[in-house]
Amino acid sequence: MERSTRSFNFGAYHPLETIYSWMDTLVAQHPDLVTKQEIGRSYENRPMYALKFSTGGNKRPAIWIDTGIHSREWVSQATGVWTANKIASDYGTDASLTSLLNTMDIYMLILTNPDGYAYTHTNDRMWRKTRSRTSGSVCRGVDPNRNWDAGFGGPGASKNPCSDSYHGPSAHSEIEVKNVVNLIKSHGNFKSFISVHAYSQLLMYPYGYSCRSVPHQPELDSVGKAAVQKLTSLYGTRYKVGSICNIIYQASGGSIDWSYNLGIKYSFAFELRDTGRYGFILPANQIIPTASETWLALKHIMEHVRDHPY
Amino acid sequence: ERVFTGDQVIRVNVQSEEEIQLLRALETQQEWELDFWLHPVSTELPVDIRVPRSSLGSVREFLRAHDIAFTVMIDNLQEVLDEEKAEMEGNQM
Repeated sequence: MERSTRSFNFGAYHPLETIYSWMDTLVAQHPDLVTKQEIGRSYENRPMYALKFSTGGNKRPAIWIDTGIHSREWVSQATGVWTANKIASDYGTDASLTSLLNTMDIYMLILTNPDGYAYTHTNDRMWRKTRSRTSGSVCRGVDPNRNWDAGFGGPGASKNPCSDSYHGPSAHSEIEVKNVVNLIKSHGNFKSFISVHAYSQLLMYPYGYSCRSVPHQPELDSVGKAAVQKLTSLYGTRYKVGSICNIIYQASGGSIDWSYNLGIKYSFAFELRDTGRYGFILPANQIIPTASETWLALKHIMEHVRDHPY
Repeated sequence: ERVFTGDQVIRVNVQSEEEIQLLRALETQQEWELDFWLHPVSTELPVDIRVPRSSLGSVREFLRAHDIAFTVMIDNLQEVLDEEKAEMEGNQM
């Protein structure tokens, strides 16, 4: 009773331990749909938990959603928590989501950079990277979104360990990245890979490491534009849609470039809302509006994935 | 715990490619320890920079000298962080 009645405040920021404990509550409340899987440990040996939403089957076509790869982007993790609860709560009542989960699985990694996230709560709210040590340098951490094996070490990432966009000593050197790579590769049937960041109000698709168009660019662009239209319909929040390289800058070693090159066609990255006043320090009262509008876009993408098997 | 007392976050709505190049040059100024929250990429997107208190004078001087208009998005970052932490602790209670 205590667990099921515990009221969790989705409109607030929470430390890592609270989010992990809430995950157990969510699993306990939805035992036939949600499981918590430890996909590995972080550099500082924190568990990395993926929530799996599944109604059965074995290695069904799946959708990957990660939040919080850059630890200071707190509205991203908070949106992940709200979204996980939304999926669990709406299954069985939302016909479209129910039909999706009757044929596909959804995996959510809410704290993709647990060491960095813990560090933003205890030591440095502005920390973005992992907390790994680099031999020969006093500086710590690697930008986990420059560490993927996709144009690794190319333009748009730094070789300076003290830089916030340091790509690391080698591709997948960060155990947090390696854990995701291993899960995606061993599963082998992911059809969509969505990474949620903040802030800038952008919905992007590959490539970041190169400005040439991907083969599926027209489809990704039209899905992205339609998804953003749904998002904007809620509160009028305006997003731009395009490839990472064309819409912001060349950035090598990014996760959705890696997933796309692995064959996961529907690879997208969100940069959540920016009110123009707070940047990374988005007030907690904006969490639920941000998550609610993002959900409309996420749902549109997931429905497209469901309806366009490949 | 690291504090950001007196640090400001400034926003530049870049007007030209030249301003983008100037801001990119600013990114390379290691001694000012600037933290680019949004990088200079295009005139379509703003540039947000967290400026440590110790570098505020130099950065303002640089922007004025190049006639680059900016606004102050966060006047004292530590104040905002303190509010965020107080709210979180209140919620934990």
